[in-house]
Formats: sequence, C-alpha cells, structure tokens
Amino acid sequence: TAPVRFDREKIFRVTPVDEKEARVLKDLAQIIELDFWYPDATHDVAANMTVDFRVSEKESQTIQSTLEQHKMNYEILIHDLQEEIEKQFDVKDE
Amino acid sequence: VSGRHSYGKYNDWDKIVSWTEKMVAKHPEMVSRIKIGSTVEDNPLYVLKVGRKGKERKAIFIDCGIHAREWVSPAFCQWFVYQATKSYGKNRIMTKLLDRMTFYVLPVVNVDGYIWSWTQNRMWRKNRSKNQNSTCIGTDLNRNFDVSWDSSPNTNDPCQEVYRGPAPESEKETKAVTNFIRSHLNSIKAYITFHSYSQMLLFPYGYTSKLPPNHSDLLKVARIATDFLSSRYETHYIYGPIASTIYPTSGSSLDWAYDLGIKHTFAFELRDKGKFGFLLPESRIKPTCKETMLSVKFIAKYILKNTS
Repeated sequence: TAPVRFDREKIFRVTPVDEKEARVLKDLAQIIELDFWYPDATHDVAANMTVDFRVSEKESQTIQSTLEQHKMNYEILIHDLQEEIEKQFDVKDE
Repeated sequence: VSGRHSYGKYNDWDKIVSWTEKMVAKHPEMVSRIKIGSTVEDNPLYVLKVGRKGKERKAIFIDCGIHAREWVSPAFCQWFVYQATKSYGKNRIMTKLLDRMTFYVLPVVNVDGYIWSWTQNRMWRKNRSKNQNSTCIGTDLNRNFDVSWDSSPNTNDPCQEVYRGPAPESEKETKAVTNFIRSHLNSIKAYITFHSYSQMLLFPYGYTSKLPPNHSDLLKVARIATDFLSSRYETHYIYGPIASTIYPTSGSSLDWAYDLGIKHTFAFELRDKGKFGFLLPESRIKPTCKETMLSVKFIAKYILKNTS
C-alpha cells in the first residue's frame, strides 16, 4: 500500500501559561486527533511546558481558531509536513 | 532511496544490516555481531560488540531506535561504531577505551517500526505488534520495561502512542534487550539510550520524583558531558532527572537498567529543539553525531575510571 502522506499537515508549538490553557489543549486532544511530538502524550501536557503536536490540514483551522479564541500564543513550526519529510534527504549520495 | 550506506545520510534497515556485516568483515579484531533475538515480524536484533578482543572487561550497553520515527538516533549508533573503529590506534582516548572496555551497540531496537517508518508512515513511533481486542497496532517499547510498569493509568490504551503493552516485557524486542543485559550484568557498568528530539541528557528516575542514591554523581557526569557536547558547536543541552526535567514516565529502559543495578544510565534526546523535530535534515546528522561523540567518550572515560 502507498505510504501515508502528510500534505499540508502542520506542527503547532504552544506553551500553555497555566493549567487552564493546558486544559484547553487536553480538551482539544479529546475531539481532534493530535499526534504529540513533545511531550509524548496528552496526559503529560502541563503548564509552562513547550508542547509540539501534529494536526491535519483540515483540523488546523479549528486548532487555530480555538487557540485564538482563548488568546493562547502559538506558532506553526512546520506548515507542510510532507514537504519537510522530502526535504530531510538533503545530502547527495557520496 | 538509492545508493549505498552513508554515515551522512539516513539508512534504511537493509542498508544497516549490510553495514553490520561490513563492519565485522572490516574489523574482525574489533567488532563482532551477536543476534540477541528477533522482532514480532521476525527481523533480527543485532548487537555489535566493539572493543579489542580478549578477556571480559567493563562494558557499556548503548541502544538506538527504540522509537521508530527518531531517525537520528540509529544514525548516531552507526556513527559511534564507525568512529570507534576508525580512530582506534589514532585517537589516544578511544584507543584506551577500546583496549580496556567493551561497547555493546544495538543500532535499532524497534526494527519493525523503523521499517514501517521508511515504507508506510514516517510518523510511526511504536513497534508493530498486534494488540488483542483492538485494531490499534503497536506498543511503546519505552513504556514496556518492568519498572513501575503499570503506575501510569494513561498508558494502558492500545490506541495511545505511549501504550505500555499487555504486560511488562511483553514485547519480543524488550525481552531480547533485557535478557541480554541481565546475562551480561556483571560486566555492564553503564547503559546509554538515544532518542530525539529536544536536546536533553536525562538520567533516573522517570517513574518517581525521588532522587537515586548517586544523584549527585549522575548530575556531575551529565553536567560535564553536556559541556563536552556543546564545546564543538555550542549546541545547548539541558540535563537532569527525567521526572523533574520533562515529566513522569513509567516502564522506561533507563529506570529498568538502573534498578537492575547499573548505576550509571543516561538517555540522550538528540537534536534539534523543534524546528525540524523528527525530520532533522541529513546535513545535520554529522555535526549532531560529532558533538554527541565527545559526550559519550567522556561518559565512557568516567565509567572506566570510577566503576569497580
């Protein structure tokens, strides 16, 4: 079967400033499939922790609007994961 | 992915297997290959025994590739063996280490997951074992060790990325590692495991915030080891006990090895800090490996000098 593709999937970075914001992330993880890059899992998310997670293009809008609605700071580390996957092979064969 | 094995590139499993054969053929006096078991999908688990042949000596067990998507980790294990064999007789410290110690290097623990991350899903983390009563595949091998295994209520869902498995050491990969370490316990004085990312050097405990008896010793080694690491390219690593530096984790290989009696156990979380995450470009493999090598050589020297 063809490999999974990650076209326009995004990696978000959020640093919840308190337990309330950490709770927002945990609640989002209940309704949207988030692949946590750091920490390893939802239950490890805590206040003042840098949290990186992957989300599909479709769901990224919901993520962004929810974070903005809660006035939570965030950045998008990777805008198109599939592109990064292909770019990691940046050394020519010796 | 074409071409042949390269230390400056990511190598798929077939290339790594042929690389192990090449290292044994090229350095028969220094390298031997031991099959310590096989995976759920019957791939071999190979340990390279590195060090001048002779009577049994103090040993360090090094493993890479517990989590499939953390590709820079196996790259470091390959680099370590390459550098060790290449600098023997040329670099004074490495020559002394290889004359007086043995390194057991397991380049990829989670072979099935690593293959899957090459062929099907670059974002895969767990192994590929099937779970009873669930369509979700895989166990997180770093939650499957028999140390405080079921203390976290959140790792018993097979669909979780951190699923601990149906029982401690339920996974063939875990069992192969633990059996080998147990059977070589009298010589193994340190255990070092490589992951990515976030640039940290971690030591026990993860399953409790309690500090181990030799905490100050571990802290000192980690401090100096991260100093050595940053001396090359000023790459900054933080260091400390798992539980307080990142978050509590149960069933980890690090804690298991420590509680088994290996009192110097460390986990490297290699580059980077999130700009690329698991997708560190190949152009950064060599600098990552070179700086980490300085750190590992210091730790090995310390173990040689300070363990009985």
